[in-house]
Amino acid sequence: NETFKEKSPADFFYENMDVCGFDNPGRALYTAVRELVENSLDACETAGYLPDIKVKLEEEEKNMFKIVVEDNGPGIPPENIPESFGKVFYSSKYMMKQHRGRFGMGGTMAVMYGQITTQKPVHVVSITKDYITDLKIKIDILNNLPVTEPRNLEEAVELNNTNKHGTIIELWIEGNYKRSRDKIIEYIKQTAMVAPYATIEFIEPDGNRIIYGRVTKEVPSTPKESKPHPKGANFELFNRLCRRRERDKVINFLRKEFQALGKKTSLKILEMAKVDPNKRVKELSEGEKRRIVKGLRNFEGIKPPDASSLAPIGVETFVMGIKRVLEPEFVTATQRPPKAYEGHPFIVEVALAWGGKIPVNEEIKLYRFANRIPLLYDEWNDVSTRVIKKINWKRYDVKTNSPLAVFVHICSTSVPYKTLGKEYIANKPEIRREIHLGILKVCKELQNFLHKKEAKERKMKA
Amino acid sequence: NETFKEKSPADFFYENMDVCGFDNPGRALYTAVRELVENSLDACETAGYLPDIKVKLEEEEKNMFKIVVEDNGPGIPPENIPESFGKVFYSSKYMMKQHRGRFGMGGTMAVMYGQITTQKPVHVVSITKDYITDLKIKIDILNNLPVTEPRNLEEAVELNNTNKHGTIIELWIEGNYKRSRDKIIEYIKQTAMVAPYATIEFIEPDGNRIIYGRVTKEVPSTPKESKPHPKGANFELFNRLCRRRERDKVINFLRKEFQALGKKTSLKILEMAKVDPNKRVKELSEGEKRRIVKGLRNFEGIKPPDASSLAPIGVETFVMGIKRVLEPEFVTATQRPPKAYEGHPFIVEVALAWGGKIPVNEEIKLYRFANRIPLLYDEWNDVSTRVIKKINWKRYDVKTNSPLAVFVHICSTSVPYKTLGKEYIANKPEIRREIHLGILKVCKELQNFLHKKEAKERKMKA
Ligand SMILES: Nc1ncnc2c1ncn2[C@@H]1O[C@H](COP(=O)(O)OP(=O)(O)OP(=O)(O)O)[C@@H](O)[C@H]1O
Ligand SMILES: Nc1ncnc2c1ncn2[C@@H]1O[C@H](COP(=O)(O)OP(=O)(O)OP(=O)(O)O)[C@@H](O)[C@H]1O
Ligand SMILES: [Mg+2]
Ligand SMILES: [Mg+2]
Repeated sequence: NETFKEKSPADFFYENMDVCGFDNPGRALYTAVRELVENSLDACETAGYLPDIKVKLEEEEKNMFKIVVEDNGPGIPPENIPESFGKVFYSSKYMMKQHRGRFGMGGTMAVMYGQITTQKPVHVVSITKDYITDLKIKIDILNNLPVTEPRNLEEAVELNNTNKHGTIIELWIEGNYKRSRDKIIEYIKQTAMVAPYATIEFIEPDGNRIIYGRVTKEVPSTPKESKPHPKGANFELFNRLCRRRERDKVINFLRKEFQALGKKTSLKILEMAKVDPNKRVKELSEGEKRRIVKGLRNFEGIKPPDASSLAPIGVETFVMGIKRVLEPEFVTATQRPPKAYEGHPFIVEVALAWGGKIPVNEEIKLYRFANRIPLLYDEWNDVSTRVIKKINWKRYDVKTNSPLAVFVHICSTSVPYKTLGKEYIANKPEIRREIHLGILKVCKELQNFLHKKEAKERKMKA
Repeated sequence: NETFKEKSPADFFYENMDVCGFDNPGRALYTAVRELVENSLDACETAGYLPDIKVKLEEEEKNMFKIVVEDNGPGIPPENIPESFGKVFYSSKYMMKQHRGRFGMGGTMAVMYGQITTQKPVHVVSITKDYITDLKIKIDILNNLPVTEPRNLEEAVELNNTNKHGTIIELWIEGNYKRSRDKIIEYIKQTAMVAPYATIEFIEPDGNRIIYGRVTKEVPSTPKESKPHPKGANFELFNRLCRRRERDKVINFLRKEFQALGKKTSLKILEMAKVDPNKRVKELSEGEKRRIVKGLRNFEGIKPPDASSLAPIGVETFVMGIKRVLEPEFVTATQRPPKAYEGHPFIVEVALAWGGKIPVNEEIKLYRFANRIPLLYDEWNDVSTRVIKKINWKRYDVKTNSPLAVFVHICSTSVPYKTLGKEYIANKPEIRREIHLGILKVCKELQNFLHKKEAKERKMKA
């Protein structure tokens, strides 16, 4: 009597586009631009190139837009292109390393929204070192599979005899530029703020050009893939790792599969779990596994995760980016040491800018970033907002109507987004603590600046 | 060089449990209870039974809980049990009808969290009219498939020779009752508030029993599945419907596949789209389809969706539920007429209670419900909060520190949740408008009550 059904991931998100950031045509235009720009920046940074990104919006018909995003990245290998844009939960970023992308669905959802509102496929031209691919892609939503034009991928590929490389995406979607213009422009501006090594050009539908040229040639360091940290252990992770090293002795298994586990610590954990260190992994009983997992999670004194899987903005780069875009009178930034929440390494960077061209606000203006992505929506529930609200600004001699802006960047191998549209970040106590300590530091520096400034002004009046 | 991978839906959510409401052990306990209780209530209401729900929490070890949820619902057919709890995106509620459930993942995610934190399977005993099934289920996360114990489902099933029916779920998870106790108790209380026809019993880990016995025997009306409304038309929907009736004439196809389309309106839409009404669906060109979809979406004067797919609480039932739980001095409720957003029918119900046992609050206390689910988290970004914030309460003679509570219930075939944890609702203008109008009405009624009360008090003093 009940109609039990299963759904493909594409069909599921087709029915639930609000949870992916495609709420309405205005918001969809913003999200589509965001997802494509983040893919381009990820690609360039992973390859170590200084990004040149061009975004163009054209209103082809009333409320029907063509979005063009072009980058000088490494391109996409031909065989991976159809699924990269025509399959939900397909990604090259499913690993413990910092990228903007993480879900394996952003590009595909933009294609889906375009397809259901305009009937048009996405047009991808991607140039790698070896190949040039020119392909149109739609999604078979019921089956979560790409449908390409031409049908046969080989007809879309030729050898690359140039030394060019990069990707051009052309996407048609129903949109509302009036509604989303301010947010899109702000997104481009804030993206440039935390990526001063990138040149980003945005051409509006009326032809107006907004350019942020790079102000540094220093490419950000490329993060390395890291092993899981013991504090993130759970039974699923443990069982998967066990299957990879069944014949190893458990003492060697622990040290090879987890980071931050030296010989001494591993022996202690096994001793507390009452497990013989020389036992083979495949011979561990369920009870022994349970005690080991518990031990990994609860053992006090494991080193914090190493931060080589992270790529923070850096204090100097952060200051440079804020100066370029907001031209404040005073700006300071701080980087907290690497920490972890639930086994995931993270670094918090906090900056504060005052005066100059920063407008006077009744409320403290908060800029939020996660893995260098500007977060422009749903700030009220965000972990950073919770911290800002609890700061007693008067203690630092900050008046209520101040030309003040605060910037919080959280980078992690696993940013704890609460939504698939990457709108805001969960209230993790470890992260909240680091934001709080970062803000206290930049507040003190602001206080010193305001005192010096006030002393100077009194001197000049005297 | 790039490691392109695909993930199963189970594996994806295993890596992203924050987006499903499993942020930490305290929150996980709340979400698991919520998901199981909502499944039980859905099952009873769909079958037309007065729900008897029993929830029991036992702390078997420090921070390891056994959750038992028992209902007198229709049970689950044996062949559907493994996937109902062992497969993400599997549901009997994927249709245009109001239920609490909608995503096809709540029960499965609770099982997953339990499995990765305790290694234990869920234990399901389900009794339908014909069968009794007793089964333990785990999830093969990498493949999104159930793994049952016993392996062979038939060994778990016997004939039902009793006239009992219902389902018992036993689930073991890592939890933190100290952290989530207040929220769980509030959730049970608010569930009872909008389901006064249900008897709900909650037994805490220390043995304390909280019972809400039913105060009415009136079962809520069972919603009927409805056809899509033209305003929700997009190319994917249209193409799927076309495939079902390829040989029909397009004029008949429109009237059969969409609701609210009479012969006159359908002819007008086809005329504006320049399509011959007698043309067969499979002969429509891409251009013709495009113009028809546009016409369906934009045509002014299509009747609003019919509300038979909805089951609002009802003004009297809402008042009864609020009275029973909060014992106010004054309570009023109103039901807005059925409307639609993006083709999805919805009804807004607003209630307001004042005085009696309602505590004085500095801020207006807002209770939010969607399809009878109490929403207890992330209220700041919710559409209802936005409306409440803009109300000028002084206009209705409401003082700042008032014993006042406002209740908003939104029911729809497609509640526009922003999160898969069903935390808050998107800011849809059509819904916002109805909430606003509902609040204005109950505010005026409150104002009348306060005037009468004040007049009475002045008389008594004189
Ligand atoms: N401009 C590009 N250059 C190179 N590779 C790209 C580009 N755009 C997309 N890709 C590839 O396509 C894959 C899928 O992109 P998609 O945006 O759907 O997911 P993602 O970026 O991995 O994760 P998220 O959903 O969080 O954005 C990416 O992982 C990347 O490998
Ligand atoms: N107590 C129950 N009685 C009867 N059927 C049940 C019960 N619990 C679960 N089910 C069945 O199992 C299916 C899957 O449940 P699950 O919670 O995973 O998804 P859902 O309720 O359909 O959607 P959502 O994820 O929004 O809760 C349900 O659709 C329902 O058919
Ligand atoms: Mg992406
Ligand atoms: Mg459910």
